[in-house]
Amino acid sequence: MGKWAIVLHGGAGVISKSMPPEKKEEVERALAHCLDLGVTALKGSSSAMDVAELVVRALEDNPLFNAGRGSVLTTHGTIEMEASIMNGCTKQCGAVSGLTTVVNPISLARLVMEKTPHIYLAFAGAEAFARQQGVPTAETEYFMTDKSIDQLKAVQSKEEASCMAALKQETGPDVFCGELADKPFSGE
Amino acid sequence: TVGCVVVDKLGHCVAATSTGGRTNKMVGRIGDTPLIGAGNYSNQLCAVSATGIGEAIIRGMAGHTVGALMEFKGMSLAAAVNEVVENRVERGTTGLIAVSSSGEFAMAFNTTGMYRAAADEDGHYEVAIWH
Repeated sequence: MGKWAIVLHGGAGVISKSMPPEKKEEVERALAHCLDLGVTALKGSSSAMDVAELVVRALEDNPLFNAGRGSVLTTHGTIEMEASIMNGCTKQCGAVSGLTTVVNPISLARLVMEKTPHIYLAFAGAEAFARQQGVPTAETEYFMTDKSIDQLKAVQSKEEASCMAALKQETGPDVFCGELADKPFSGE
Repeated sequence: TVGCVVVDKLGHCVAATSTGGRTNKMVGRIGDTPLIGAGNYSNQLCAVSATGIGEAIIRGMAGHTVGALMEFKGMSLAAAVNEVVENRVERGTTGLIAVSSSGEFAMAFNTTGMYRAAADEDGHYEVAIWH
């Protein structure tokens, strides 16, 4: 028998070291909770596949992280989620994109892997497959948070300011405000 | 983005990744994590999940490259992950977590921080944000 190991992440980017202590503790508690779920399952001899899905579902359910509940918003203020899962032994894999109502996208990705001859379903087709499989769904409000709404407003106001500044500098007719808004990366 | 990589007692590796994407992304944009081989990949040697700017992770084919460096160059998991994060993707764009079939794990990022946690059978237990 080999040794088990588990690692999880909840996003990367520009994370300020001046984060309030209570916020830092809240994030660390959430990460530890999800890790503990996985460790307990591994000690109970659950398979790697079951443990990976279990832990990502817990991360998706936590609004602190950018997936599932707490997902960030598109330019139109809508939700579009993605997920994927891959088994190294069999090279079986499944992926979904453009989900708007599925509570746990990672579980739908696993269903794509296990229940279809395909690897990747997206947008209307993925949503239809979710209905067919009877996975839990929710209205948009479930996924949106005050934080995600504020983030979108902040980015879009910055985009407008950047675009106006570029136009004032006469950078030419090809100024694309979307590109300007793309920088700098502030993380997830 | 969130993700989890696991190796169980049988040495089976699995990678799982899920995301809401990026704030203010264009409607219809695909490509943070669900592209198998880029932000999510696993083979008989390792499992890898990425977070950060999806476009950079796709250009670097980050997940598959970790597996390929191990398979074809004989690199250790840690060396392969560091090679990808330091040299195969743009700075400030990527975080990677990975496990190997023999129970090693690695976490690396070229951003200022990555929310992360890890544990193994030897009793290692870690929750961290910055370097």
